[in-house]
Amino acid sequence: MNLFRLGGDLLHVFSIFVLTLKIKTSKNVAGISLRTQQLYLLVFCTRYLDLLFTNPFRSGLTMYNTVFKILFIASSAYIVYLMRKKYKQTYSVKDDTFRVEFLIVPACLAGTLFHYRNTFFEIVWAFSIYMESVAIIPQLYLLQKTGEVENLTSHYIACLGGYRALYLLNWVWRFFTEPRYRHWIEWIAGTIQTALYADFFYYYFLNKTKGQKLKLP
Amino acid sequence: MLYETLHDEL
Repeated sequence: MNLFRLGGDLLHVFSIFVLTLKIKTSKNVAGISLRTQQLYLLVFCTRYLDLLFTNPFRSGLTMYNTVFKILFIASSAYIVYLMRKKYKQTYSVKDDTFRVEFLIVPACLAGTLFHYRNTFFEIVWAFSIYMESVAIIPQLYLLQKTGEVENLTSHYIACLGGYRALYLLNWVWRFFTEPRYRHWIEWIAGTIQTALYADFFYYYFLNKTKGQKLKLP
Repeated sequence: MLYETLHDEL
């Protein structure tokens, strides 16, 4: 455990909190991609299959991981519920149209071909890493289509990008401090995932310095 | 090797 990772995890939780706050305060889910949220739910459910066989009391880190894993699955399931049931009428159904098959199928292929070990859990785990790296795309697509988003929605995406950036720093840190740290799958997928936010960040900061709502050209 | 040794992150 290092400060970059701890900061990344906390920022990840905070981003989900910001999103829930946006939905609860505005009582609408306009501008939020249900497709991205469902992909995240899929990512967490496939990534954290080990919850089924890991003893959470094994160590302090196991307990820490277990709490966060349950939190991520539960919170993303809750957001999907809010979007599909409670605030269904406000959902941007006409604009949230990115074809997720174009993301899921390649992630399945990549997981099947490139993994650490040839076991079911390892293949599913690798799939979840590849899936997460591109899961934000429907959200960015929706953002581009609508052109303007509410502040809290843009903060949510910014927090997610920040969490990714901290995880990259965490890997750099671990690379130099742990001699046997060679996690190439995380490196590749994580770099792609973080890079996807670059364009968004450019406009986010441009609009923040002007003190305006996020508007895309 | 334990599953957790390889996957100790979130």
